[in-house]
Amino acid sequence: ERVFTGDQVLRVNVRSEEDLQLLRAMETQEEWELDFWLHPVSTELPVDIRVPRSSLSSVKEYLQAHAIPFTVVIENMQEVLDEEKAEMEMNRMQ
Amino acid sequence: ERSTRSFNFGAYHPLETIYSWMDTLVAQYPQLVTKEEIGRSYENRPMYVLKFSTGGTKRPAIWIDTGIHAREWVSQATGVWTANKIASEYTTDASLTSLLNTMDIYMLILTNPDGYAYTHTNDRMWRKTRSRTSGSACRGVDPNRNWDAGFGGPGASKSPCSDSYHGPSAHSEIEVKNVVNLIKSHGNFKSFISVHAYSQLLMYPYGYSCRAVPHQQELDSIGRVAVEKLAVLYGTKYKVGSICNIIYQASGGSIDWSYDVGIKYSFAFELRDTGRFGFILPANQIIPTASETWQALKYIMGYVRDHPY
Repeated sequence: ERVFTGDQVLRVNVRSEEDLQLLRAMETQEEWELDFWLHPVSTELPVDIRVPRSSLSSVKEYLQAHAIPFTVVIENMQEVLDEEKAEMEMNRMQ
Repeated sequence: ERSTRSFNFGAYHPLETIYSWMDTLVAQYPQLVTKEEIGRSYENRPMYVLKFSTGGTKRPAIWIDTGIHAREWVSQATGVWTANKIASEYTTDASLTSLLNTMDIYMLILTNPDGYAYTHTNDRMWRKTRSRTSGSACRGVDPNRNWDAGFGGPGASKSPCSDSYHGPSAHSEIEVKNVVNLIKSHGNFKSFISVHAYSQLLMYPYGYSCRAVPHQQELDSIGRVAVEKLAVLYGTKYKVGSICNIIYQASGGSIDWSYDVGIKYSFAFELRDTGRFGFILPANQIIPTASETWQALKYIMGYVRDHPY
């Protein structure tokens, strides 16, 4: 089973067209293996990106270098998935 | 005695549990609900449609599918809750009763069974089908880029490793083909509603082009009233618009196909995450999500009932 230990989900509230372009440029960085949960589409909608642990520092450097503010909405993906699985298991037992 | 009363609608369930729950629903409401196998998935799992009908043959019908993208678990869970709601509130809810006295409702809860099973066993973040593509080590096609509607156009990838891979040809995915065959052989669907997650959007065609559909004004006004009804319960705010204008150009989508084959009232929902969980929405939000969505679904279905065409 695939694990996501240390992966984080970053949320970017897009402020401008320039931000959008910079975020779209990230979609082409295949080596970062980013999983865009919400794609950069407009300044009306946030952008959510699941970032593998191995790419975290480069991605955060990129965002900070371009002064794009972001928040970490999921600190450690695997922890949240473990909770979800434990809850399902408990329900199944019930 | 098998009963749906003990089923926990506020929890996520594996495919097998949902399939056996379907049998209890049919057993509990035999006059209203039937389970029909519309074909098999790539990995040979049955695809079951729940048909809600009070009689007649090929009555005007409403199609609702959930779970076309495997990881969007609140979508499948909302489908389960909604199916139970329809069955349990027929004869008590006046609007629903009048609808079912003249129309049928078809619900496909696990539209991507292989992908859904895979999210439970191997990769919770899986989105696509599990088909193999010759010449590539990567698997799966985005089943919402595989419909014969602007197929292969912008907003879909030709790379088998991409999460939005459109597949080798339109309707190449057996899961999509099974739905297409049912819709075409039935021939009397009046509404096609596809439920995704997340980002609180209610969308109508087109995705493959940003030009307005002929019925754009009517679909937009239906959508606006529907999301008002939805917001009454918990204040969840939705945006309304065409796929292309509200998110991005996306070719090969299901509601574009349904609209182009003449099913005017075609909509796509992107359910909530109003917080910070994205695809991993906590199970305690399933029932609130399904309950608020039901307000919008009821309005849309009532409008379809009152506007025959």
